[in-house]
Amino acid sequence: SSSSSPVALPPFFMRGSIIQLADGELKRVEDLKTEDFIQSAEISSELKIDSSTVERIDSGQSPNAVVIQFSVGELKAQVCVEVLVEYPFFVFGQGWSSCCPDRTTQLFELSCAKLCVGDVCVSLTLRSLR
Amino acid sequence: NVEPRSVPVFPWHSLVPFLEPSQSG
Repeated sequence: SSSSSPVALPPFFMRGSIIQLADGELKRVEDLKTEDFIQSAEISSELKIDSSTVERIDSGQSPNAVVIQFSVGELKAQVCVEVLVEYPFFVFGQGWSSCCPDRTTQLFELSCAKLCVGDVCVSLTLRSLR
Repeated sequence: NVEPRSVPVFPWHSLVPFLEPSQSG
C-alpha cells in the first residue's frame, strides 16, 4: 500500500539506534552531543558542518507536515525543507528537537525539545562547493 | 539458545540534513 506522506521516517532516530562517528566510535542516537557532529565533520574530507538557523515554520502540504525555512551558513542562504512534524533536528548545544516533540517521543522514544524559530541546527554541506 | 542478531549501524551523517544553498545571485 502506498501513502501520501511527504517523507518516510528513517529508522536511525529510534532510541537505541547505533550511530558510527567518523573516527569509528559507536554511540546511541540519544547520547549524541554537538561535539560528535563537529568532530566527525572535521575528520571528513567531503562534508562540512553548517549552522542553519530556523527562520520560519509553516504548515506543509499534508496535516502532518511542516515547511521549515532555514538560514544556512555564513552566507545566510535561504533553504526550505518539508518534513513530518516529528522529524528531529539536532540543535547546537541543546540536542534533538522537533516541531512536535510529543510525537517524536511517542514514535521514536527519543527525548526531544520543541524546535523554535531562532534555533540553530546542525546541517551539512559539501566542502567542495564552488 | 539465542542466535546473535546483527545490529544495524548507521553513519553519523545520515542524521544530519543536507542543506545546500541554491546558487542564486
